[in-house]
Amino acid sequence: YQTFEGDLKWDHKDVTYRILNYSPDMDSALTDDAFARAFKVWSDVTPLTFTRLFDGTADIMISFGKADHGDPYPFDGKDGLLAHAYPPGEGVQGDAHFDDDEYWTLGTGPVVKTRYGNADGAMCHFPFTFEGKTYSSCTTDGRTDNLPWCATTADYSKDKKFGFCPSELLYTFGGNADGAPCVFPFTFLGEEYDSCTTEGRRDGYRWCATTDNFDKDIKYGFCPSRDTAVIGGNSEGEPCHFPFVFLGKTYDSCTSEGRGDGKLWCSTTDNYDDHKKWGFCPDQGYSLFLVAAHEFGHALGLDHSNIRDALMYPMYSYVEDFSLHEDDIQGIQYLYGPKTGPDPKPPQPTTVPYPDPDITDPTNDPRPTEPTTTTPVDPANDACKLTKFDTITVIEGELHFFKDGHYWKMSNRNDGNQGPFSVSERWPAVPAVIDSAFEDILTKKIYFFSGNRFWVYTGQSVLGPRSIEKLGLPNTIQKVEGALQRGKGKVLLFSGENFWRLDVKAQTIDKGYPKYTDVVFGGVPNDAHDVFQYNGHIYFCRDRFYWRMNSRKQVDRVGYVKYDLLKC
Amino acid sequence: WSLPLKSVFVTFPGDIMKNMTDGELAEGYLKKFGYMDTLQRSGFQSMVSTSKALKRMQRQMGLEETGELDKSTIEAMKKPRCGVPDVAN
Repeated sequence: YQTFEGDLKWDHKDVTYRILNYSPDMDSALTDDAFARAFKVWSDVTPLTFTRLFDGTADIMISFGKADHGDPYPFDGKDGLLAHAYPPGEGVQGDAHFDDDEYWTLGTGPVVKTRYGNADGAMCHFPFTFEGKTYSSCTTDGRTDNLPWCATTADYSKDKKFGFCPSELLYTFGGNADGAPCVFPFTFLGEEYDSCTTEGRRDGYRWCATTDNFDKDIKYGFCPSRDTAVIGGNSEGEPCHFPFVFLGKTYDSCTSEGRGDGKLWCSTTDNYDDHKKWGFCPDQGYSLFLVAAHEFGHALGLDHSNIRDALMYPMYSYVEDFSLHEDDIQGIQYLYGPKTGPDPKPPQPTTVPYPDPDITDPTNDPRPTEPTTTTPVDPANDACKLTKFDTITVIEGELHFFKDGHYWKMSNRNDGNQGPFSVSERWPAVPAVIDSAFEDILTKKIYFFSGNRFWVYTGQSVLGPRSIEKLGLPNTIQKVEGALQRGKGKVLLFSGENFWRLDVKAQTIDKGYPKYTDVVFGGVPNDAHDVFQYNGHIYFCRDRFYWRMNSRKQVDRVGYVKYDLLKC
Repeated sequence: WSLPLKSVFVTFPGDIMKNMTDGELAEGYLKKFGYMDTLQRSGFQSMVSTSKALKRMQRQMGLEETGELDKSTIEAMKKPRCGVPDVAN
């Protein structure tokens, strides 16, 4: 995945959106639903919520437009560019635009929602039979009012379930006439019109007057596209006229003749050669849900991914049973953290199993900023008598627990912990109190951090102490409290409520850091004194507890360090 | 067998998608999606930058990185997609 330069993202979780206009291709209720489902794709995996506004300015303003639609990035007619969106921010930032020269569906052909009739707004069922004839589109057969209708089951004669199809004779959308149907003929600028027109508009949308005189009443609405209407071309919204003549030949169905791109088209009059009126024939169309989910990913801060199956891959491909790819989830949770369920509550101990000096007298174990002589740990003491360690990390595949110049090891092989061992015997240059440590996966070098200094061991040889500012960390950091390997050559370094990403090879901190721990790793304490990676999970430790996070950045366990990790 | 009908290509009024050559299509695509900067380059330089830009696009799309305008690359450029550039700019 990629995020935009500077990890642009919303600085609030309750994001708002507003639908500014609709496409004539789909009933507005279907469009509303497609957008709501597209937002749910992202709210299902993040703490974000999406609230629809019906006026004023929302974070994400959604609109349809054609060709030059008012921003510096014009669309390009049918196919090609489908939509675009801007990363989070003020003004046009965060907005999403959809190319209305496309044929918007749910990805598998016409979605025709009926109105009135006796099917409660059910979708047309294509094909359906009526009086022995099979229909694969709406029809006016059987009616004298020229209103297109369809059956909502396969057999009208048997079920008698029907509804009316989108038609400007039935309703309009948008405009200022509250959805009233067109009135034909109507007068506009002194001219009479018998059908919807794009006259008077630059955006190519078809409209009509809802009274017989627009000049007088100024009442209008936009015309819904009929399911048989052509797309694009120069006759948007008109139905094909079959048969039609093209280059002297007669055609009874759509054809790709005359085009180099193989797209199916038809004439909307009986003779193309004479009238040159044409459009593309309805095809599977593009899923408004899928394209919107992709564009909303941009509006939330995700750039394109190079994972072919990811939603944020630049190219469109229809998917029947959609689910977010891991890459998309990692990307969006990198920005906003995972969906936070109830905050994990560490188990409250009913009795204190051991005399626990740490919680009785905080002065008992002040965290020295500079390494000092350590309070002796009786080597006979096993690790189970301690509640808090200086640091925990994996070295050579084994968990290491460090405390005051000693360390214990937990191998996967057996249940017991081994130790204590003396730190100074194995790593003589390193002070007794270690704030954090990690073994670089690629080079096997071991980094130790104490206060604002660090040491790097390669086998027995050591480099250090050096100031952590050498790595690009700010001098305001008291100590590095945790280290997480993130793939090859990157390590996250935690301190307080923040973390930085270290490029180990370049020995410097990546741009765009620090980030807040609780934003990216939602659900864990943001004052953890230790963070480490173990067996594919991330552990955040505070006092005697740990919060375990899985690869999807969900906290899947809270427990005791000594029982679950040290196996006491 | 009758000779295959020679297809006649017609320019349809209002058809935004002009019949472009593959080279024009590719250059427009690489610029539009941020693989190639829009300032004009001359001759040899232009070829190098186009080849490099093609390789970057082929990598982004999971295609074989030939640096050539091969068939699969042209097909990918004709596929419907999002208008947001692939290379942050």
